[in-house]
Amino acid sequence: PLDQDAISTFFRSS
Amino acid sequence: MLEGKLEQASLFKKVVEAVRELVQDCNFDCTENGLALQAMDTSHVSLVSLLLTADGFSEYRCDRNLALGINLVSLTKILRCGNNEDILTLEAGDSADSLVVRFENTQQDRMSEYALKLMDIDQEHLGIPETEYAASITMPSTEFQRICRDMQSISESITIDCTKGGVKFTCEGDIGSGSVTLKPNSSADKPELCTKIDLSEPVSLTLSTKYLLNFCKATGLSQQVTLKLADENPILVEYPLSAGHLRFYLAPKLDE
Repeated sequence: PLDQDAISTFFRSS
Repeated sequence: MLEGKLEQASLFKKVVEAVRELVQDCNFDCTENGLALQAMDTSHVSLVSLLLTADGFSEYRCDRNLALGINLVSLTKILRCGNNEDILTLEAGDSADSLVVRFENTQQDRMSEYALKLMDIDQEHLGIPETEYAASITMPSTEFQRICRDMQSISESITIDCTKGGVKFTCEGDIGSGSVTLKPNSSADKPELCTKIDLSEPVSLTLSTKYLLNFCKATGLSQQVTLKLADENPILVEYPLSAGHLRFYLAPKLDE
């Protein structure tokens, strides 16, 4: 299965 | 304090119904501009972003910003106490420990009122950067739902390839494979059935079928859905509302 990154690696904490 | 009145409870019921499987506890951020919700799902691969703007309410008042910590399972239980056509009012004081939910039928001879206990939720808030999407596909939401449903039994992933000529959804699993290609089309008398593609460059993303199908719970909120894709970036699946939007972001699966 392909890897799936967490969404927070794309969107920074604000 | 917050006071928001919606002419039809169905909108709020549908919105909560659409996100409650992804998100359990979340803050509803109330400002003078409206109600907003941003939350990651429990496995942190997708993000829900809801906005109900103040002008979508028949009456709206919020004189101080409030974060209402709500358990969506509990909210669902309370929303089920009202009918779809009822007028719905949400009310919370500045330091309230509960959200008052009021239903009034259209004949205005039955009023009910429920209070939902609020929670303190320490929630991470993510900043969503301005993204230049390579492709934007607008299509009937029922078509998107059908593709996700059909492919769910074949594969855990769906690959979306978008070119100028069309958008192709592909899946590959143990039993075999499948694909659906949609070409741009337009119909002046039924714009809700159109498929429109805006493309700056061809793009391909592989995504989890389970999550895409989960986003399709919002199908009843809008006749059209927009998919926005950029290479190696989360897909944006957007259901426009009459005043606001319901957006889902899903991290792509990355090929090693």
